[in-house]
Amino acid sequence: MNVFRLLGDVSHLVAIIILFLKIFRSKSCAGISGKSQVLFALVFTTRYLDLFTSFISIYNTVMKVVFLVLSYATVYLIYLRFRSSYDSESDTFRVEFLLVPVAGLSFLENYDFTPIEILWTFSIYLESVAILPQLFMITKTGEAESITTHYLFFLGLYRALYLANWVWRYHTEGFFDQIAVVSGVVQTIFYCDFFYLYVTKVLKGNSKLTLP
Amino acid sequence: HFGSCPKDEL
Repeated sequence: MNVFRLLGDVSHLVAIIILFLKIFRSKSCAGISGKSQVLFALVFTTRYLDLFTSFISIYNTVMKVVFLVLSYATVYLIYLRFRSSYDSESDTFRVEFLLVPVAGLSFLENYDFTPIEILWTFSIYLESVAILPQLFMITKTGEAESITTHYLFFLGLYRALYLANWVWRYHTEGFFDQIAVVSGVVQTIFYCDFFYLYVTKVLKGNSKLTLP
Repeated sequence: HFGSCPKDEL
């Protein structure tokens, strides 16, 4: 565990909590892509199956359980509890265009042809693109509430910090996880355009992110 | 090493 990894995990947790509290407190999921949230729940489910097969640390187990619970709780808020506020007409990204190639690729390029490894690989690939329905929705409506942009900022920052963690681990431990690193780079690239808008617009005091 | 098993990252 190094500082980049720890800050990355904290950033990831902050992002998920921001989103959950935003929906819970405002009793509305307006502007949030339910599809992205379902994909993230699927990411955690397929990645954390090792909760049943290997114990790494208390920290690892607790974080995995927290991520799983919060991701399903968020999906529950969007599709059941506050369903009437869900903007399904703007959430029109075709997720099968992500799921099919990601599933195919995880069968082709993995560390071991076993169910748990393939599902882990699937989760890594899927995570890198899971935010696309949300970004697509913002592009479509042309705006996002600032709280939603804070969520996206921390979610993007998390993987960027993991990149620093992988550079650190490569130099200190010789650790190199090719699948995670390549996917992590792809994932971070998707956020770059958003990071630029976040810094130039939201942090300058605009109450909303409006696209030019 | 290449790859990671068991996975210690989240």
